[in-house]
Amino acid sequence: SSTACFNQETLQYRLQAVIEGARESWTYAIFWQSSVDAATGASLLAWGDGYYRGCDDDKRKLRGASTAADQEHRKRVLRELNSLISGAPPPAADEDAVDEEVTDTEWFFLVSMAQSFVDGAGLPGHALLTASAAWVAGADRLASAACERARQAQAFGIQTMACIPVGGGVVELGSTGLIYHNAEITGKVRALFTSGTDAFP
Amino acid sequence: EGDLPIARKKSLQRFLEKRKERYRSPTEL
Repeated sequence: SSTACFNQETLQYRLQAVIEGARESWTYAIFWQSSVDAATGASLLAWGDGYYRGCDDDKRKLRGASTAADQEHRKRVLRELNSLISGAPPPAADEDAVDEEVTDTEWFFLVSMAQSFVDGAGLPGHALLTASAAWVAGADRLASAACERARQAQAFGIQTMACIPVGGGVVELGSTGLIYHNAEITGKVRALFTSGTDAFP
Repeated sequence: EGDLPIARKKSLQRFLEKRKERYRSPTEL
């Protein structure tokens, strides 16, 4: 696959270029990397890389729909992840390094790292299977989608989700705003992700 | 959990670092 040529750094540049160069305000971009399970032969999409931009009203909508218990849980997970990355023991809750509340979209992006899609499951899997972009705009449409990930996205404040198949995987874009399908962004994603070499940038 | 795949670990590290920067910046408050 051409994506075998993408290393982590060029993936990050590509995702960043999509988000920062877009006319629309996208909250995040994720590259789901395609592979085949050697044991079962099943097609698998798993986390390749992601770029989180956040949304302009992150600060105003810190809590979103989350409860105090949700926040406590999210902060504890972030403390543990910080510790895992740094190698230092996690700080006690009262000397918290993660004192800012974890927004719904931050949390959705974070839990995405642990997700995968088998044999065309989910919106990313569907896009890969059909080799065409899947675009869902509107909270109501996401909430009623036949896809757990789309419903989860809506529950965490995402209003628009687009999945665009590219060489070796699928690029997923999410926004807290309402963005209708446009060919410009899908074309841009395809161009950025099918150049197929590590010459980028 | 102690053995994250490298792609996830790098993504996670980047996300956590950027998050710290984002919330540290007084101009964004």
